[in-house]
Amino acid sequence: IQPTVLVHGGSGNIADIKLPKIRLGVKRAARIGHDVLQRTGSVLDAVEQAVNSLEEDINFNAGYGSALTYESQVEMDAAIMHGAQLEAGCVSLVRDIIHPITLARRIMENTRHRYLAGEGAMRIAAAEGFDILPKGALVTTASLESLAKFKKILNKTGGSNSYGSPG
Amino acid sequence: TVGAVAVDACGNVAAATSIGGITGKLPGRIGDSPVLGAGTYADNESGAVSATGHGESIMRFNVVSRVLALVHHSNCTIQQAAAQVLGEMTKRFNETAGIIAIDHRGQLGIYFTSQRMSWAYQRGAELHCGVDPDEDEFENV
Repeated sequence: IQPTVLVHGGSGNIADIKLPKIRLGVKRAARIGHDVLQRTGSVLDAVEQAVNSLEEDINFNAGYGSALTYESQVEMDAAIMHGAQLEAGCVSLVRDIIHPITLARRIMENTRHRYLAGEGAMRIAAAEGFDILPKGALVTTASLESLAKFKKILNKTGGSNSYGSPG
Repeated sequence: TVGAVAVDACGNVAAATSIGGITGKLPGRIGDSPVLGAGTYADNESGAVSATGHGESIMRFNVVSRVLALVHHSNCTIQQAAAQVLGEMTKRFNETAGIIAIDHRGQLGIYFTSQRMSWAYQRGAELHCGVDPDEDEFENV
């Protein structure tokens, strides 16, 4: 088997104007993941680092650049899993950290649980030394514009569209 | 949503998925991404999958579990399994999704029922990338 790292950056109606940066981002993530796999031999390191790269990229809906709640907040979810022993870590309702996937891995490796959400997940982030960013640090101009557009459509349709475009 | 799957030379697989959610979601909403078997799963006996798209539908249809079950229990390739399950999901819920997958033999699955899905993979010195259906841009790195 030839070692391989495959990534995605989300599905939906991706605007033509965004394509060059989107292509660049997924190619960079695949290369980073592959380099890590070659260097460490760890598939878990490979997928974590590939996703870290996309979480840092403003052009993707994860980490910095995440979609916003109706109240303009960032709430992120992530999961990571290794196929050998079916080990897994999951987080939900995570705020103010740039790498939820790394927090999911720490929960898998350093706690007695496999899925933590909200305050409990954030306590682990603090205990594990994650950089807790100031409130609103992950909110981008593009995500605010998307939310404003969504609210405008919601007002026009009288609430028939309950959510914005999927991730 | 962003995600990654990987396989090493011994057939070990892993999957990771991370998401900010849906624009305008209610506080506390959780989609498919962190739910094992819905948006993320990895098992050396079948493969690794990460999903993207309409989270409520992916979760209700248990998309990733269904894909890996088809690979494990039938002669489906992972690409055929992906196409079948996502086709069924879109038919049942009238919502779209996409997945990336690697089976335990290193075969790839890249399929989406949405208009577009960005993906890329590196295998050896080959770097492949696509966004539109049937697109496969290739370069040597």
